[in-house]
Amino acid sequence: DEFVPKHDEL
Amino acid sequence: MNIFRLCGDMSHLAAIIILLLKMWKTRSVAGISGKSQILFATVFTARYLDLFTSFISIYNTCMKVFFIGTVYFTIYLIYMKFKATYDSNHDSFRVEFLIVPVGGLAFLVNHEFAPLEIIWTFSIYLESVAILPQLFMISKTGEAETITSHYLFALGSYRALYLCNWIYRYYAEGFFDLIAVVAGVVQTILYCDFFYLYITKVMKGKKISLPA
Repeated sequence: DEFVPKHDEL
Repeated sequence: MNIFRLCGDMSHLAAIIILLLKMWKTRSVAGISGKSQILFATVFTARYLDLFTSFISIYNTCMKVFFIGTVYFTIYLIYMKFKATYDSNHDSFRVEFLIVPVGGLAFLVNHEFAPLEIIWTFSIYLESVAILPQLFMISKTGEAETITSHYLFALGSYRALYLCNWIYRYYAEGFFDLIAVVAGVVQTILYCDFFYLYITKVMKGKKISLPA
């Protein structure tokens, strides 16, 4: 499945 | 973490501190849009829901707590402590015209149709237009205090620096988040007009006064 970027930014 | 993102976060931090200093020192919220601050509070609340569920770093957690704390304190100053100086007549932007389309778009265009992801996407889209009530208020009053101009310059620079961060992360880590990038470009473009005024006027010691 599509890679869901882990939200590591503010 | 990279230098662009660090400078971006510091610029964002500076903007919030400049705003708080302006309010505290002048004991006035004149020229500040309470609606924009409410939108920013919505952005931070929606984006930082994972504050207690996913730990990224001490830095990340501290900054999130600071951003959420200060934006709600700013709203307290505007609508309670210095309410008498709040210019609600000029702060008349219809925020429902922002929230409804942005909310709909977050449902339609996102990375994953999951509650937290849709809420995160909503916060990204909302942040890109959250400054509109403030810019609208300045266009209505026809001028901005110099300290408010510095606040807006720092706030606009933060997302412009994030664009550099995303370019760097694309080449250095192969990281790419189309939604954040597109919203970041829109957000930065909205400041361009202001950046022009800031560089041509404020940098030369003049005040920003738009043709009313």
